[in-house]
Amino acid sequence: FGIFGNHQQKTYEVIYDGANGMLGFASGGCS
Amino acid sequence: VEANEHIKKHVLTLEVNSLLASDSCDQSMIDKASSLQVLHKYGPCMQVLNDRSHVDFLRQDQLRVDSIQARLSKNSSGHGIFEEMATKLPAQSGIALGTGNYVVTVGLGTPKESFTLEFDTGSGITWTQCQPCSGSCYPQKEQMFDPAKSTSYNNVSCFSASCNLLPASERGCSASNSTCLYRVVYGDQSYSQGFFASETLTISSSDVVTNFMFGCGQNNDGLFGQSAGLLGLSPSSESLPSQTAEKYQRQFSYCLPSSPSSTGYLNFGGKVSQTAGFTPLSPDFSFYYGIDIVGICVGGSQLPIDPSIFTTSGAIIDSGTVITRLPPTAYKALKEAFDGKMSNYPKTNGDELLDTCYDFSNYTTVSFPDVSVSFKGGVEVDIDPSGILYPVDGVKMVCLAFAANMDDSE
Repeated sequence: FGIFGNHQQKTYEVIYDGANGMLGFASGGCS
Repeated sequence: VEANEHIKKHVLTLEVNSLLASDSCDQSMIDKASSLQVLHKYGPCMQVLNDRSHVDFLRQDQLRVDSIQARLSKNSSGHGIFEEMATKLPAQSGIALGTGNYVVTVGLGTPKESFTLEFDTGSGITWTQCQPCSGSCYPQKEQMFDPAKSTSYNNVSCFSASCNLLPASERGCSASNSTCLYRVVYGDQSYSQGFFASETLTISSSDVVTNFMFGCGQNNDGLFGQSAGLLGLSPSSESLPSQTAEKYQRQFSYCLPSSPSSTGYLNFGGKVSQTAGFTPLSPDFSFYYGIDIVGICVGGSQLPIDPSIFTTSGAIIDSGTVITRLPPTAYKALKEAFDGKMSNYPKTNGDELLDTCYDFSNYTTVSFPDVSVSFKGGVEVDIDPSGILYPVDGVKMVCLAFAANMDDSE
């Protein structure tokens, strides 16, 4: 199993939408 | 000229020293009243002494990945591999598994007291160390939670539906008074056990969760930094997102800062960016959030990786694993493409985990190709420059921050 780790998630807003079964990425999330 | 412009767009330049964490804490970035502030567990914002090296972090990361792989293998095969693997993993003093590297501070009890918890999308139960700590407890930053001082604390009965939120393997019942008990053991034998109880959880002044089921830990061991416990954000039924599904519709978001000396945030509910790209979550995993990687670009060029390499084993996203793990075939293509554009820099021996490393001692700035990962649904994530390289030993050993699994089917 591949794993997308936290080092590669940095500065993105990572959005868990469990109700709709979706995962989102938005750039510039921390600014 | 056009070709040169194209190439330029896919080259990143960094000051070498920016790869290293600052000694001072910069909390200026985040000021959201309804957000939890995210800090690195060992960064300067935690204001605790840290003598642990990146080599330790990477060893801990591999133990966590071994544990995840074993649990997923058990999930898919049903042959109990996790238990077998768990006993084989070395018990390493001072290293905790299953816990994340980032912490948030939440309120617990009435009146509310603050506790710093590691947040982890790969863990289910939320727990904190509890007085009277009838077994043993490790030292923590804040005073330990005392249920006797809270008017909203209640133990859960074994016969209530709440007790069944826990997986059968983590659930127990007190023979003397039928109180629901929990016991969670991580892959390195570190653990927390105690009472499964309900309490008021305060995320922010506008986000208060009553009757939140959590673990009141009476016996806890392992190195959890100086945090007070763990905030479980996995998809499983005992996690915070599952328990608050009516309130937040299983929606939460976070941003992890580019440096351990900066802050990020954790939000619950639908307060999310409108510009996000979305990929479907796989329903195949009950403990983890499954995603589908479909491709990787280096320096603007798509790597020649057969899509089946990614689909054979699948993938998850995890807030507690540091280094992204790829099928070996995909990793080989990535490292060869990346290394091919780094010929200007002296190579150096790698770490146990990271094998594509450079010595930047004689450079003030370095240039390297950008890396992007594509997910099902057309989402392309351009990895932040801070996420492409990892300083294992200062600037003497800076490595490509990706690693390979054992084989493509893992």
